[in-house]
Amino acid sequence: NVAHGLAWSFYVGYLKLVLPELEKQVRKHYSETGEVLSSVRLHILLPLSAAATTRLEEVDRNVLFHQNLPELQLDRAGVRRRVYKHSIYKITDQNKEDYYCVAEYATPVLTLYQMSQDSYAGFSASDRRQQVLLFYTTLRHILETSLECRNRYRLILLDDEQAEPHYLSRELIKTL
Amino acid sequence: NVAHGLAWSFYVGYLKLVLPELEKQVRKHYSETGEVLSSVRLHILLPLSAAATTRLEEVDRNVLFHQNLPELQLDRAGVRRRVYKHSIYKITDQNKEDYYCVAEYATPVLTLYQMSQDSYAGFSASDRRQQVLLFYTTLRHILETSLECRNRYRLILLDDEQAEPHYLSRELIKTL
Ligand SMILES: Nc1nc(=O)c2ncn([C@@H]3O[C@@H]4COP(=O)(O)O[C@H]5[C@@H](O)[C@H](n6cnc7c(N)ncnc76)O[C@@H]5COP(=O)(O)O[C@@H]3[C@@H]4O)c2[nH]1
Repeated sequence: NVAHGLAWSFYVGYLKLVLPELEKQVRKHYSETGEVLSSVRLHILLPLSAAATTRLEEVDRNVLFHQNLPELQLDRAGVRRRVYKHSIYKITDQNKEDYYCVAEYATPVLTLYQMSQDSYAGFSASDRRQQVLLFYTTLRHILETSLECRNRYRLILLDDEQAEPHYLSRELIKTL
Repeated sequence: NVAHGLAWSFYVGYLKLVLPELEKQVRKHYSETGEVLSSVRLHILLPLSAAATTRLEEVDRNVLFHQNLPELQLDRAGVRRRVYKHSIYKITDQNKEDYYCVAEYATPVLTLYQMSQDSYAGFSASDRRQQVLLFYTTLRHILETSLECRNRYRLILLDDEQAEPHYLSRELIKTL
């Protein structure tokens, strides 16, 4: 089951490393810019369609890239000073109020999407939706029992297949 | 099957993106430093034990970190200017001859290692070796049919469980 391994990989190879450092990067950002974020959590977006776009603006114009947080550099598996970073987005609601938060798609969902496109992978579009759900439930269980990650994230499952133009900003604001 | 998804993730999320750019980074490195590498391929190390150490020196003192190649920056899944880079290692043989090449462990192998350590994953040490082999064979098949990756890598399976102190430098030099 592809999604099971991808959820574990996302946890041990990424969230377990970056989430404990997130608050420090947000504080560093504040001391460099004076900007306060609406939340110190990483907002992890999981679209049911697995269509993780390159930039969040492509999905909702009320979600605009603001700036990147300071980088984290780690030596990993032979790569010296591998870089980990997150992007801050400005979210605008219907009353033109602005909120700033750290958000990104769960990268492994992009793997599911691209596997369903490559005929060699033997992975259909209907397998894909089921695997996104399995990824979500597996990841949620792992994170709930993880001391390193506790209270440092929001897992946002997005039913984006019949969605109206501002569903992303609306879903993000709900969690802030 | 965990390894199957990890091999696809490693290909669509990494090798397919970085291998087409590798030769350009090696040429940029040459124009900045005058240094010529013994190979323009990415040497991807797969230890059967799944023990992908942080730095290659930890395994063999004849493999020393030299410098990183120039970085590649890409917008991916909501993260702006995500950084991809590789490390150049200096390999010394028994005749004290030096070779320079780009090498790293296949990071997903670390996921297999850490899953076998986390009781919640339900993944034993013997599952792990079998999964490393499955990762290797799946990845080899994907890469053999990939136009983007053709001739730009070396996949090096390492039987590191009973290995002598300089097996890593020896295996790398064999491929150069
Ligand atoms: N958003 C985000 N930012 C990151 O910096 C990052 N780094 C990893 N991940 C995701 O976490 C999980 C575990 O990562 P791992 O390193 O074991 O496997 C990685 C790793 O083996 C390789 N890879 C990706 N980016 C790099 C990189 N910069 N350097 C070396 N290897 C890399 O290709 C695999 C798949 O990468 P992604 O498909 O981007 O998603 C990964 C994966 O789902 C990230 N996700």
